[in-house]
Amino acid sequence: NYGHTVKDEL
Amino acid sequence: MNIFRLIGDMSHLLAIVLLLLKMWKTRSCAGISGKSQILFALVFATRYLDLFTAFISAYNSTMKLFFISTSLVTVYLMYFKFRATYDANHDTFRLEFLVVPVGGLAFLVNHNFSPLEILWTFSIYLESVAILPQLFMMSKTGEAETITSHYLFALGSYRALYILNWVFRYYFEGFFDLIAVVAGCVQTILYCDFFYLYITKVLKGKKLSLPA
Repeated sequence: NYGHTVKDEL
Repeated sequence: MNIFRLIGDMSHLLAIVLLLLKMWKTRSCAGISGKSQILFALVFATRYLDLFTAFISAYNSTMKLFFISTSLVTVYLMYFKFRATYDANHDTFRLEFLVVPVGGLAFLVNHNFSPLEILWTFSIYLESVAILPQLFMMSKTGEAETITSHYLFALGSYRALYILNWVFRYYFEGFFDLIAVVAGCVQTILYCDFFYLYITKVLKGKKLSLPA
């Protein structure tokens, strides 16, 4: 997966 | 979301509130490392760039806004409003010794070679060493106010709780992020010495004094 993987942690 | 991460986030929030309370009530930032606070502001600024592009939840966005704003307020209070009480003579850790290696490592070791991902990785690595100027300052002054030790205990506990969160997520969600886990372990290990002093001294009502 390109780009920034969405992070669900703070 | 799980209980470990929720308590961890609340501990992080408590730490920031404790620090602001200490500065506001004592009208002083004595014993606090302004350099660590600058690093924390940088950590949040580089980690939460997706605040407006990726919506996770109201909780996630609110907490990001809170962390960014309070870290900026803290730096403002230290370097402007309560500048006269800032102990620059003992806050001498060279930030470039942290930011440059961490910046280089973020370029070399990351999940994706994209701007946002590299900045996120930089933020994760930087957070793991951001407390060093504060610990260094305490070792030079040889002591810390009790409220400051509570601040540090809450701050150190937050990432220790995140480690439990990662164990939980690994077994129940199959989630695993090596970069966050390794950096989180390094960050928590740096607090071990302080945790020992806090539990053996502060919790017994004594003042926190480090072997200078």
